[in-house]
Amino acid sequence: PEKDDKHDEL
Amino acid sequence: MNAFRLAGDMTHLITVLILLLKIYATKSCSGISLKTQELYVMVFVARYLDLFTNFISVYNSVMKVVFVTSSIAIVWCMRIHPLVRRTYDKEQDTFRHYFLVAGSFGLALLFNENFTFREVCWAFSIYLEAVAILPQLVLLQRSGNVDNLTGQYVFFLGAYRVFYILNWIYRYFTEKHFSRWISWIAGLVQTALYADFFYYYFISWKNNSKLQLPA
Repeated sequence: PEKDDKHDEL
Repeated sequence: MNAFRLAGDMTHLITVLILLLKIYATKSCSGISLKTQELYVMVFVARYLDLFTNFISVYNSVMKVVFVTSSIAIVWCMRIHPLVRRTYDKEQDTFRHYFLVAGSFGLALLFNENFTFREVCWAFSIYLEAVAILPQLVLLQRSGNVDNLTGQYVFFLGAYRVFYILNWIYRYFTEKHFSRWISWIAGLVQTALYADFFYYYFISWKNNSKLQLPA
């Protein structure tokens, strides 16, 4: 499963 | 991390440095809307709640700390610092920004990715950021002429959002599960708010004249 990149932005 | 995203973050950092420079160098905050700065503190606090729980990268954590501390420092200067607070255009900066807070929070309760505390706060911060510039734009229109540091501040704030939209377009085409519909809509609304400012900024730059916003 894809890494939980939730809200990896600023 | 793609070039658009990095350019967006650097541009955003520049806007904070411009304000800090203006306040530190001139010991004045005339032309700056305290309300917009207070909204930005709320945006960063609500969005960076996961600072200690969800480590993404050193860069990400460092930038979050920089944005939160600098936005608080600016509000502190404008409210507390004895020299700076005297130069605040209190009677001009009258936008009722608490309506923006209430509206954004209401929207976040209705439209969010998951109905969890963190997601609602995140959506709230995205919606609030989209409208946070309004008190500043109203103040600029009221005070008519815009001193160039404040003009550059708003210009770079708009540019940072344009870079983020390019970043989302890039990620949409390069990543399979990329869908940030909340950011998309709020980001487009936010950039649209700058459109007229960009227009007058370009005209003043072209005619090499002082930036005049129609009252």
